[in-house]
Amino acid sequence: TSTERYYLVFTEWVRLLQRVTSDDKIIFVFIKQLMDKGVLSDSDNFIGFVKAALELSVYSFKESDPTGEVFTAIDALSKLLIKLFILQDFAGYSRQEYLNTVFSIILLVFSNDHEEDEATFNERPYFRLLSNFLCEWATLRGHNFIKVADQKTRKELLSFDAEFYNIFASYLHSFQPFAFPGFSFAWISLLSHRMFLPVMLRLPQKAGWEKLMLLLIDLLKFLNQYTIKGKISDAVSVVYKGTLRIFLGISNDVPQFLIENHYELMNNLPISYFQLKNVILSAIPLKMLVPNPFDSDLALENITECQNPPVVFYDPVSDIQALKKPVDNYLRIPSNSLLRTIINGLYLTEYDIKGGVGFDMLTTNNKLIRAIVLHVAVEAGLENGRTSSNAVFNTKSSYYQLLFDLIHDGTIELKFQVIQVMIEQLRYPNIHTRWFIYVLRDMFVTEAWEEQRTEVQEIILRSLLERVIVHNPHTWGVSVLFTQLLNSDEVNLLELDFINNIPEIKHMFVQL
Amino acid sequence: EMPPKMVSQLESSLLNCPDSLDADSPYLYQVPLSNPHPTSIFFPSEP
Amino acid sequence: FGLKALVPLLRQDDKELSKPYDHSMTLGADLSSMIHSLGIPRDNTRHRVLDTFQSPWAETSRSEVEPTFFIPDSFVGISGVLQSPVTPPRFDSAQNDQQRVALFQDETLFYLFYKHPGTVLQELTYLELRNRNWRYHTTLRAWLTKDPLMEPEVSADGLSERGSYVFFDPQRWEKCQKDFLLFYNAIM
Repeated sequence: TSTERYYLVFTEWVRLLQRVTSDDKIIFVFIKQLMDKGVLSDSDNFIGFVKAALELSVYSFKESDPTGEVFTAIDALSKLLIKLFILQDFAGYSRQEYLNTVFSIILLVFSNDHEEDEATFNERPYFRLLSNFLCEWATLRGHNFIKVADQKTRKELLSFDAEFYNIFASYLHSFQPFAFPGFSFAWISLLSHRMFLPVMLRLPQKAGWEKLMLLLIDLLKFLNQYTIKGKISDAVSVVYKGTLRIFLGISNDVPQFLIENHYELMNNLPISYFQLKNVILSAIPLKMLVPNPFDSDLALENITECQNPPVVFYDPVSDIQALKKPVDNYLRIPSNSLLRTIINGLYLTEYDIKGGVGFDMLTTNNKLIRAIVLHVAVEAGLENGRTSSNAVFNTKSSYYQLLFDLIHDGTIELKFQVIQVMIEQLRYPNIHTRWFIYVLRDMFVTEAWEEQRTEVQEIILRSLLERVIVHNPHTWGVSVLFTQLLNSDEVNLLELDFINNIPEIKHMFVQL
Repeated sequence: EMPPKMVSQLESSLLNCPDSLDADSPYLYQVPLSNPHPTSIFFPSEP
Repeated sequence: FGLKALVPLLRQDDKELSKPYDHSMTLGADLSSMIHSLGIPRDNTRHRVLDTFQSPWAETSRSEVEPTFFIPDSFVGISGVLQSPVTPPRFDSAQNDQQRVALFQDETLFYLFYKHPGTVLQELTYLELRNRNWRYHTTLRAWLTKDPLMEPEVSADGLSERGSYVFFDPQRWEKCQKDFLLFYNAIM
């Protein structure tokens, strides 16, 4: 059969690579013969050949002595596919089509294997194949593809570089744990691969960020789905640990990625992951020196960085949708009817199941609330730059007013959600952190809440405390605000009933 | 909750989790520095 | 949504109360060992860790991985490397290559000995190290030589001696001096 013939040809290739180096002339002759003699002459043949070669390589892996060389065939296959990518003249079709075809074939063989027999499926050969692509491409692209002698090809490959990674990322998205649980751990290893993750983080013009966020969100969604109160499996626990480690690595190498994408990460982070939340929100720009947050004499208005608006990669405005007009109109001229419209738009039609600490479901739209709060912050930050601090650091400003009214007129749950999201903005020194410290401190002491005052105070303290009782890191902004409240002349925390009535809480605050 | 089939697939994935050796650069033929030669059994046999 | 909801997190001792929450995810854990395993240093010098990231889990990160590297063309095909008349260099003949091997430093010999098992070269480096009064310990699989400043004490039965020796540690890639009980039948 043609499949058997493909097996023979591929076996010859594997044998050849065990005898000569991959840049030997014989290799080029072999590849040329593959094309000239009809093995790879058209797309049907190409698909048939690659499919057969991959199936044989996976079979070879499964049959090999596990203590020996198990990846000989897989390594040879990845070498062949990359060679073909470089050597073809791409007259009738594009590099993009070639790569998409290759990945589609891999996905096809992989998914058949994954679905067919759980007992025999093994993720390792597929991991190795994809890892090899990353290694081969990394070698090829060194110093802007300088090793590619032909200038035209070199230029094409250079302009294709970002696309290579984005195509790879798109396919990785298809392989995600929800779709192929038997590949989960290999998938996480690929996402964080040393020749993928740091490259995606550093592509020019942040070209890899969107797809990278897609993959990180896939991971967070998976964790979110299976982080069930009282019964988290060992496997999910291990997924969590790996995720945490990856975020720590990103925070060290490219904190700017976490800073600019915090909004979408918060939208998808499981609600009870307090430490990971802190890890993400604690990211500080490289080279920024941060003043001691526990200094009770800290004057935020004198810190230069507290004038600067943080960059957001994804504009939250896109998520406000139907409420954008009412929100922007309210920010121009506050009115009760606009407020009514906004608040009504924040309630869900179905329960949102969440494994929260103290609650199991929500009735308000967490993402929409986050979008609005961040949008208000962005606008306030812009106005601060345009006009003056007085316009913005002002309880009469519409920015403050909107948040105050949402809390005042909303249910307890809405109060909680708005305050939680405001506290998420307490990050490294920047104008949003500074503004929300101002707003929250004022909201904590103001009498304007009337009979709702203790409720609001308790929710603020709860939201701060849950960020502070966890192990390090803690965000700078939370530490600053918490210190200010602990040292406040206006409200003595230890006189508050809701603290004194709970012994464990009282004990905690006495310690603090 | 995770369906039983998914549970076992996830556990199987954990068992087969690739390690750093799997992620290393592909091992392909390189011109050897020296030809094979029988050496003492006491010498290290792995590089 | 109030403070009471946090009590199960504060009362880890109460198994019943704290049961719904996985504390490793809520309160988290001390991250110092995880950060250390990533290679993130504690002092102020920062370096990239993702470029040499072995695996998301410390348990599967038991070997170093080759990072991206670039070999300029001028480094490839250099003639005369390791005194070899051919490029890339070869060691194929016990007779002809012995004199080339004699020109190498101790560390080069150790490197070649450990890196090329079961080859002509391993044999040649073995012979040359012996010429330089190094002896190979068959159980430790390490090379040692006498400390020139100390005279060893030979045992009554003549089968061993106790003295001070210089070992070459291939794991740490350094010479180190150690007092040692050396059995003559263990060295070659």
